[in-house]
Amino acid sequence: TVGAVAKDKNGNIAAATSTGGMTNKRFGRVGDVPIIGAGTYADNATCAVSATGHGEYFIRTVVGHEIASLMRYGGKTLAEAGDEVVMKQLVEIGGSGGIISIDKNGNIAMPFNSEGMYRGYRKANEAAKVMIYKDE
Amino acid sequence: QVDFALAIHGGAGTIKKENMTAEQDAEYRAKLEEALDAGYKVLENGGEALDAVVAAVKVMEDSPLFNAGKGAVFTNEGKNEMDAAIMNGSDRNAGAVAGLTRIKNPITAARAVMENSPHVFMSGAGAEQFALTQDLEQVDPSYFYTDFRFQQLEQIRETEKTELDHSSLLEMELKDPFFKDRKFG
Repeated sequence: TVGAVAKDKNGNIAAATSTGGMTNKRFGRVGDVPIIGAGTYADNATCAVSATGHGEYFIRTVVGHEIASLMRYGGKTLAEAGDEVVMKQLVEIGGSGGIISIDKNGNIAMPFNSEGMYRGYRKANEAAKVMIYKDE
Repeated sequence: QVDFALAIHGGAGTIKKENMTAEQDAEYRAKLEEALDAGYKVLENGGEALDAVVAAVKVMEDSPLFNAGKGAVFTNEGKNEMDAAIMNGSDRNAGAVAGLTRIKNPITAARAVMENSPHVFMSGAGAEQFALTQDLEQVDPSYFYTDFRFQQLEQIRETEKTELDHSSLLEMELKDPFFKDRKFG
């Protein structure tokens, strides 16, 4: 699953996600679709999120919206909210994967609870940073 | 406050340094950087976040390295069925599609649902029918085929034919990170 989140010069944020789902899927199963609110979410007031991993767990945790809600109502930072959802809530129910996220100030958080995640970011006037493994 | 920025992902899972060759590692990093550059260029020139995320995702959809667009995994029926979603933070408008087989860049179909329809989510034949009216680039379904992904499907199909003991299951998981996910298929 691939995805991107961005903040532009006008302060708007957006999220996009695209996937082939899981190998061998059947029965019209749509568990890996980046459902709005779960795998893909954006709201200028809080954050933009794109997720990758075991989709059905991300749906059950409503990952994107949950992160935004923790920021909106719980006063958490982007990093705190992402950690709470990806490293705690998802793990508790056995969900594996990660997210990339950005807030209205251009802060970026990319927590994941799997062995690795293909990921990267680039901020204005900075070089791109690309990472794959957990220890990067 | 950062003037503009973007982040991308290309999938998560049992990705370990010891399972990657130096060439594979370099190939992934180069493609991720290309995707970042595509989005960055949009933002640097004053473009919208929405255009930046689409530009970045399209680079990865066009690469067989990732499970999206070309290089997507196969369904049990041996097809590539793709899903995509997009959301705009300024007005919380959103669009999503599921089960596309002929649109080269599924993310553009999700955006078309968001911008050119009164709906949020379309799936299957209807989604494809809508996408085909949107002047989006179409391809033959064979465009999405990659041998690596098809072999993954064959491996899983084969294991379903036989009753496996614990050791052979473990062996499969070690050989192929996607095998671990078979129950989700």
